[in-house]
Amino acid sequence: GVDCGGDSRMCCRQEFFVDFKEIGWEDWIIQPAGYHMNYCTGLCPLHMAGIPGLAASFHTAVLNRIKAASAAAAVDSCCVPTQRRPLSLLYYDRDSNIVKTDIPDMIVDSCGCT
Amino acid sequence: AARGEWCPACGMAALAPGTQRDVLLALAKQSILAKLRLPARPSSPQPPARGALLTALRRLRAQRSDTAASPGTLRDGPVPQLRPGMELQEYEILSFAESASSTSRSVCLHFRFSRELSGSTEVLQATLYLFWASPRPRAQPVTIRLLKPDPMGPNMTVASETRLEVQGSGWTTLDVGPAVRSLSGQETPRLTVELDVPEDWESPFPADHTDSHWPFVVAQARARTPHRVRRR
Repeated sequence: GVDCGGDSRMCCRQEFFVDFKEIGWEDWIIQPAGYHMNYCTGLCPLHMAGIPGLAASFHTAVLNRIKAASAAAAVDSCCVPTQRRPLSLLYYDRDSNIVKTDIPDMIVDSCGCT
Repeated sequence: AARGEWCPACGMAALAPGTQRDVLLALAKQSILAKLRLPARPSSPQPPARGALLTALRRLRAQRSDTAASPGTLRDGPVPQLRPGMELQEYEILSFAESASSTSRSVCLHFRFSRELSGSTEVLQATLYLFWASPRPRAQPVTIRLLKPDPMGPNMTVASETRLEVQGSGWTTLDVGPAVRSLSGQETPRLTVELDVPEDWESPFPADHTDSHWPFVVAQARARTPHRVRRR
């Protein structure tokens, strides 16, 4: 996978960090301090298409929603997550219990063209 | 989108930067809450007051030492007095690795510690735990570098370097006490660890998402004793 940067407009992974303090969630999420909500962006010309690895996930749901919103049906190859890992959270639930949970496929590690 | 043009998934790039940020933040909130099956964020938790917690822990400890001294005796009534030296609060700090950047031969791990570490806490010892899923049975060299911020600039400098011979799969430990102690005074104490690993090795960040193998640091710490002033 390629990380975005410079002038290239090819498919890459854009890093995006959601700081829980910034959104006022630091009082109920104990760890981590934020969420690396990286996403995939960039062009996928035909010669870059064909990298497999797209499974059902939150990200595909987002992708499908955007696709549905698009007026055109015929599309080129798309820049999508090819490697993901879970987000581990330690937080207070509604009853102030401390809960540890892992949400699968929440962090995009690399991107590629479908 | 017509052939050769932007994929619809890249539509976000066309948004204004401020709007895009708002959309992503809203999406992050929505997805986390949905995955936790929460209709809304829980209201602010009411953790027990620090003082009450310390009192409870002291009572527990005092009760234990009392029971150990006179087995078979049940106590009811006032809490026994603490013995000298028992008033120091010792505890463990756990930090799991986060935001790793890696190449085929090098992995960078960050361990964040609470701000409490920088002021009121004295670190007695600290240990780094790394799990290796080695494909080979014979020993392989692994270089572990502890990095610290360079006071002269934005870069990191090497505080210490250790070379280990890792035998097959399993956990390895490394004493990082001096490095964790040196974080004292930093506004956001963070330990950075760089690993040089054999090329065909799996990163210590498990690819199969086995969280029980996640790298971590354990630090034994205790509250600093207040300075005493004696008048003569």
